[in-house]
Amino acid sequence: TKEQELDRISALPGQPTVTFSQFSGYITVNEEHGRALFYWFIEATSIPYKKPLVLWLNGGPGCSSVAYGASEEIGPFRIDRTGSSLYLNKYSWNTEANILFLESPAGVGFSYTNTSSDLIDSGDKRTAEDALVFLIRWFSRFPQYKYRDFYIAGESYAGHYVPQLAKKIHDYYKEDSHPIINLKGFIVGNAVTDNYHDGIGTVTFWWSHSMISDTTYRSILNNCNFKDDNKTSKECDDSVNYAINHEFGYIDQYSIYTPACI
Amino acid sequence: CTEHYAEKYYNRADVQKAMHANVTGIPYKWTACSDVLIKNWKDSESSMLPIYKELMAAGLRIWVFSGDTDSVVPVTATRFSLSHLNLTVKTRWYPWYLDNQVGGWSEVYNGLTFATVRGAGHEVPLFQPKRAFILFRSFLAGKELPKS
Repeated sequence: TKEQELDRISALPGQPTVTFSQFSGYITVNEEHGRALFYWFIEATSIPYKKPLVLWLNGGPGCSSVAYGASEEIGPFRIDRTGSSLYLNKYSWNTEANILFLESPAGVGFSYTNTSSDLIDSGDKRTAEDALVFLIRWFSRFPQYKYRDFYIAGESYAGHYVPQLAKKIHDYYKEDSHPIINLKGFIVGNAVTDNYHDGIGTVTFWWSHSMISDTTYRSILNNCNFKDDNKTSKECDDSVNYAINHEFGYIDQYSIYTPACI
Repeated sequence: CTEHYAEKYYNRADVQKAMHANVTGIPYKWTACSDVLIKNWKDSESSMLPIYKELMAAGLRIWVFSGDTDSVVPVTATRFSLSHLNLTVKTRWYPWYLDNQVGGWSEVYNGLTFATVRGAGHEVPLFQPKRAFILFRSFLAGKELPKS
């Protein structure tokens, strides 16, 4: 489509020569509020018309799939430390599939809203609704991907985004035996899944990996019930804050055996 | 510190032009994570497990993996949560291999595959790119992770 060609990236500054195509741009998901989501689409390195389509979502909430997924995890390019050039990622996932990175919801990265109040009342529900609208309109812009095997992948708080969007798609096409968005499955990593069990499991990991003392472990278990969403007691906060501020030390909590970023 | 590189690169005018980005002149710098959004996040479901059950019943392929050196959403958190689904084991817990090394461990249930990735943090493909790639390729193929 013409719109598709307008989104084609001829080359990124400092990019090595590549054979695959890439596109990026905006898709409006709510005209009234002026919400538009930014995507970066990177086709497979070979026979893209035969490869599946994979949507990648990072979490946060509020974090960018361009910043993390595309630029330091599964995308074809890595950014050098000066931010001036790109080099190739030997284990890029676009050798196996066509990868679509989405900055979601509005307010993340280049995705924007013309209604500033949207930035302070985002949540799971509207994020999933907007993501479904995005996909329906994206497939109109890229009709060659209609009916293609489609998967969703993500990590962290996208442990919410991914199944919630998968459910929206499943419900939307429930009566359709030949759905345009042909969702086959999803894969999530280090995914926020269930507040109560995640909470217990997290403290157990801290203790079993000798990041906290027995005293602190017992204090957290006694004071934090992990059940009441968004409501924690002062005693619970004090116990967890003591662990983080006085027992963890200066580590990268996202990777406890590698150097922390100074 | 890798996200600092992204903060430099994606705030360059020539990069934004090449990506057709920031066409409306967003009144703030591009950043890897939005503080405003995370501090004001409203509705958040307390559990994804009911959706998992519904989509497993619908026949979707569902894989859950976990880098085992992450302490923010650690492997024990995911294992406690998945154990609450009371799934039937199809292939019992086994080490999966890559380059003659244990890449992690995996257990296959009816409707869901769980796998750990040894030595990987929260962003698994960042810390263990080759193991993450094999995980992804196995997922797309619908095949169990290699047993040798």
